[in-house]
Amino acid sequence: MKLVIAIVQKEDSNNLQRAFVKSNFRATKLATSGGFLSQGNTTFLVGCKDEEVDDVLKVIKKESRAREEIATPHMISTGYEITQPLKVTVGGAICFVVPVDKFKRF
Amino acid sequence: MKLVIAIVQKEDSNNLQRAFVKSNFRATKLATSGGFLSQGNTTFLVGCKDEEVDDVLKVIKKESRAREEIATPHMISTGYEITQPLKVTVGGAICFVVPVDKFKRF
Amino acid sequence: MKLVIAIVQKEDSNNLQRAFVKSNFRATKLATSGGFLSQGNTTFLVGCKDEEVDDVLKVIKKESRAREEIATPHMISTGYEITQPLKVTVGGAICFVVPVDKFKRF
Ligand SMILES: Nc1ncnc2c1ncn2[C@@H]1O[C@@H]2COP(=O)(O)O[C@H]3[C@@H](O)[C@H](n4cnc5c(N)ncnc54)O[C@@H]3COP(=O)(O)O[C@H]2[C@H]1O
Ligand SMILES: Nc1ncnc2c1ncn2[C@@H]1O[C@@H]2COP(=O)(O)O[C@H]3[C@@H](O)[C@H](n4cnc5c(N)ncnc54)O[C@@H]3COP(=O)(O)O[C@H]2[C@H]1O
Ligand SMILES: Nc1ncnc2c1ncn2[C@@H]1O[C@@H]2COP(=O)(O)O[C@H]3[C@@H](O)[C@H](n4cnc5c(N)ncnc54)O[C@@H]3COP(=O)(O)O[C@H]2[C@H]1O
Repeated sequence: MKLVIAIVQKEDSNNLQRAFVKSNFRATKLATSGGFLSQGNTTFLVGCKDEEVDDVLKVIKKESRAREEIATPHMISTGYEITQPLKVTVGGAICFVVPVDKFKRF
Repeated sequence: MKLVIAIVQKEDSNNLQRAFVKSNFRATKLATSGGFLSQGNTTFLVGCKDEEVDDVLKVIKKESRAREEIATPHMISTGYEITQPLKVTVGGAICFVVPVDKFKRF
Repeated sequence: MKLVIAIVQKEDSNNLQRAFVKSNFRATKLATSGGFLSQGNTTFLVGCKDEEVDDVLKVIKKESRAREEIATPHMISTGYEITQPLKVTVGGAICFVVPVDKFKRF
């Protein structure tokens, strides 16, 4: 059993949720936000069998897109000094696959 | 040290939180939602010693119940085509026990 | 690759977010709440290289502070019977470093 923790852009989160259901992967959704742009994004938790990890990652790759954002000075409140609007490429998805020692359903 | 990640139904979350305090397990609560029914549920993070994992799981098992929900077509917005209301059994709790390489309190 | 999961008090969360950007650590923020005091707190997910973990922990340690709270009976709704207000020291940060089997960016 592994736990896939995937951070995606809000714009892709409904499509990704639909795609998980279609491929029969169970998932849980968390509303999160980015450390740099402070914009809202979505984090999915997907517990799956070891041999399903690559398929889960394929579904995520297919449904998420990188986008260019124009970040204005007030969006970057986190200590990054910018005076001009800055072009930032926000990736499609960031995925961490974490080992699971024990899995229980009650 | 292990981290127990437990997804439970909203209806059980206050009882489970109380039960963690009573058994002196420290916990953090996240408001989450299900991938299939899109209903709100609750995810707990419980960091505990290796030898406490089974006790933490016992507390979770005792406080969470499976329930039958009648899912209507609009609830299942995630690509699962249903025309008739569908009986869905939502489990009591889904638990992932994850290894912790390092634990620090500041 | 490791995933640092750090629970900090709300009061420290903006400073910590700024400090992550300044030291070029990428992070994702979750609004969470404590199991005991039920107050809002913040959980950060920081994926970093194995050799960066100690630096990430140093940044967290520097930006978070322990505080004394006076907990009144209604704050502790979770089964801890108190009749008098109770002095509670809420720590600066609770950090779990979790191993990552696979990391992917799409
Ligand atoms: N210090 C810095 N200097 C210059 N540019 C910076 C920067 N930090 C971030 N960026 C840029 O801003 C985009 C949005 O970052 P944000 O932190 O808001 O939103 C992030 C964050 O929520 C999450 N994330 C990315 N890497 C992470 C990691 N290692 N650990 C935890 N969360 C991560 O995924 C979202 C998208 O990240 P992505 O890398 O695709 O896209 C990033 C990146 O292109
Ligand atoms: N492997 C996993 N990884 C991450 N999170 C997981 C997970 N397995 C379950 N969860 C989480 O736990 C909630 C309850 O799942 P359960 O399997 O008991 O109860 C499920 C199950 O009985 C049913 N269900 C879920 N997906 C289905 C599908 N593709 N086809 C038919 N029934 C489905 O609907 C109920 C509610 O599902 P929902 O997604 O709204 O809510 C799920 C989801 O948030
Ligand atoms: N092992 C763990 N796993 C997951 N999350 C953890 C954790 N240890 C701590 N946390 C999280 O960190 C917050 C601060 O914990 P701390 O131990 O510094 O500060 C705690 C502690 O000093 C005290 N406390 C907690 N549980 C207690 C209990 N059963 N009896 C007496 N005091 C308690 O109340 C403060 C606030 O606790 P609260 O639960 O509201 O908020 C907690 C909780 O959200």
